[in-house]
Amino acid sequence: MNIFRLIGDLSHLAAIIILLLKIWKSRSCAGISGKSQILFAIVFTTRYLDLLTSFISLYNTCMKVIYIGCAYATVYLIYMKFRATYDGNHDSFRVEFLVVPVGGLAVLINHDFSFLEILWTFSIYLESVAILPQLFMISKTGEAETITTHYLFCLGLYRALYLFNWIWRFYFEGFFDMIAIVAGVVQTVLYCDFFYLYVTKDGKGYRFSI
Amino acid sequence: SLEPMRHDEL
Repeated sequence: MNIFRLIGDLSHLAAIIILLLKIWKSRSCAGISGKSQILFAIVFTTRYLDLLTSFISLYNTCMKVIYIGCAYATVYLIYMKFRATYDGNHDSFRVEFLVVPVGGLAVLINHDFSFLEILWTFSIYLESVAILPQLFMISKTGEAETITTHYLFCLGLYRALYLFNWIWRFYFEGFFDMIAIVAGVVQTVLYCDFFYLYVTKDGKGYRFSI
Repeated sequence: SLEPMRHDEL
């Protein structure tokens, strides 16, 4: 564990909780892409199957359980409890265009052709693009609430910090995972445009264009 | 080894 990892994990946790609280407090999921949240739930589910096979630490287990729990809670709030506020018309990204190629890539490019390994690889690839429906939705409506931009900022920060974590681990622990690194770079790049807007608009709600 | 990163990172 290094400082980049720890702050990255906490930033990720903050993003997840910000989104849950935003929906819960406002009793509305307007402006939130349910599709992105379903993708994240799939990401956590397929990656954390190792909860059943290997124990790393209490920290590791707790965080994984919290991530999975929050992901499903978010999906529940969007599609069940507050579904009347869900803006399905604007959440029109075709997720099959992500899931199918990502699934194919996971089968083709992985470290080991085994069931759990392919699911892990799939989750890594899928996470790198899971935010696209959300970014697409914002670009379509042309606006995002301030709290939604904080959510995206924390999520992007988590990814950027993981890149530093991997540089750290390469130098001090001598290992690296090319699949995770390439996917992580792709994911971070997707946030660059957003980061720029977030910083220049001082985190205020903004009009967004591609 | 690649293993540690697999299960350790979130």
